[in-house]
Amino acid sequence: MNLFRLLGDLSHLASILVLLHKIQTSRSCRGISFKTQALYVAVFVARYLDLFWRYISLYNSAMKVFFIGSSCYILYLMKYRYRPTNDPSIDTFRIEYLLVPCAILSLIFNYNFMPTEILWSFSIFLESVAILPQLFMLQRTGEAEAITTHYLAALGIYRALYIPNWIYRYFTEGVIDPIAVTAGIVQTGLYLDFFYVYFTKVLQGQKFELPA
Amino acid sequence: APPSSSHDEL
Repeated sequence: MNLFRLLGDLSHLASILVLLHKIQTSRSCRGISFKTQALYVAVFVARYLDLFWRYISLYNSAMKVFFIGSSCYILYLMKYRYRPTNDPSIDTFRIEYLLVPCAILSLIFNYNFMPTEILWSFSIFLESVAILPQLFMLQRTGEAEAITTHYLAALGIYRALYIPNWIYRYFTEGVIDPIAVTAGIVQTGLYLDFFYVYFTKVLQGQKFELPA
Repeated sequence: APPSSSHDEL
């Protein structure tokens, strides 16, 4: 564990708390992509079920339980409690275009051709693109509530911080994980446009609006 | 063990 990874994980944790706060206080999931949230459930279940056979630390297990639990809870909120505020007609990204390529990539690129390792690779690839339905929805509506952009910023910062973590681990432990690093760089890259608008507009007190 | 360091990451 190093500071980059810890801050990254805390940013990830914060992003989910911000999202829950947004949904609970506004009693609405407007502006949130159900598809992205469903993909995160798939990511967490595929990767974190290893907590049943691989113990790393109490911190690691507790975070895994939290991420699986909170992501399922968010789906429940969107699908049941605040269902009327969820508008599927603007959440139109075709997720099979993500699921199928990720499944194929995980069969080719993995560290061992066994179900648990293929699932691990699949979750890494899927996580890197799971935000696309959300970004696509943002692009379509052209604007977002400030709190939704804080959620996205925290989520993006989480992955961005994993990059210095890998650089640090390369120099201190001599290890490099090509699958995680490649997917992580792609994932962070997807946020660059969003970050630009977030830092130049939202943090300056302006509304999040995309140029037409 | 798989030759991956990231299995201890979240």
